[in-house]
Amino acid sequence: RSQELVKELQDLQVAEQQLESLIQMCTTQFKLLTEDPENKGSAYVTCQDLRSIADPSEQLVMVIKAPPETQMQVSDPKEAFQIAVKSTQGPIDVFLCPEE
Amino acid sequence: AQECQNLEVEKQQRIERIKQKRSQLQELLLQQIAFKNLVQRNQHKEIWGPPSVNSTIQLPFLVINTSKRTVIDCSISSDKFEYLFNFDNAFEIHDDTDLLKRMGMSLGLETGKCSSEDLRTAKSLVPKALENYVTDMYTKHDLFLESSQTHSALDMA
Amino acid sequence: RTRILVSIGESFGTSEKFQKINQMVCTNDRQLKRGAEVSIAPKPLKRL
Repeated sequence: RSQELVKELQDLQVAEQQLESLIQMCTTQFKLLTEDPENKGSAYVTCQDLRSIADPSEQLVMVIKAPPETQMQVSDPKEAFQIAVKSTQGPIDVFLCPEE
Repeated sequence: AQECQNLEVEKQQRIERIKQKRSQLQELLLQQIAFKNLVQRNQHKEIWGPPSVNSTIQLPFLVINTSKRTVIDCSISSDKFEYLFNFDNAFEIHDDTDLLKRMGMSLGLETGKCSSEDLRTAKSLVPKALENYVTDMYTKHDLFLESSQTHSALDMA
Repeated sequence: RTRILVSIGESFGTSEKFQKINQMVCTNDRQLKRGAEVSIAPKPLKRL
């Protein structure tokens, strides 16, 4: 039984390493994809897209565009519904999705 | 017996880690499929001309939605580096990935509502080496349906 | 105050964190608003 388990563990170790390298490859590939100038220009959603998901007659939809490494702090909801957003690399843009 | 027991524990831990890594990889694939689909859709639309000014939101972004009756008290620093929002009602926060999935950009793979046609499209958007992970997502929902089937740990891995 | 900290501004990868936050906020909304005040929970976003 012990030899069987050692063999299984080796196979699982190979499977885990394979997954790790695939994750690494995918992450790198995705970064290149999002930074490719050709894609960058067309990587947007429209206000119409947002309205198709959030019913604008009942919902207020606030959009936050923040530079990388911006910190968002959400207070413990038991005490207050509070969100603090703090950037170190540039101004943060916040706007409401227009109703129509 | 003790050694076997330790090996069993180690095996379960390894299987758990492999499951987590699989879902992390599948999440990355969903993001990639959703992103490429969005770009293709927009480039296709742009043939008829660019979108109207101020009607687009460039990725990445976040969305906070709340009831229209919510009062939001907002303080902003002069350099716009800091914002503080106080709501008097509950809110929800969603990131762009979540919105793209809701817009159907991930072809319903994560909800099991993907047609075989969409599955072909999804597989064409990822590297060949990863196609079977996309197929897995598609069949995974079938697997849950056939929950009676017992898969050996290695199969699952 | 305890706070939940999320790094934003990167492309993708934070969905899970927000799902947890949304769950916490909505559950606490009901507790906070017990009694007189009406709790107005956000309407869940649609899935096309």
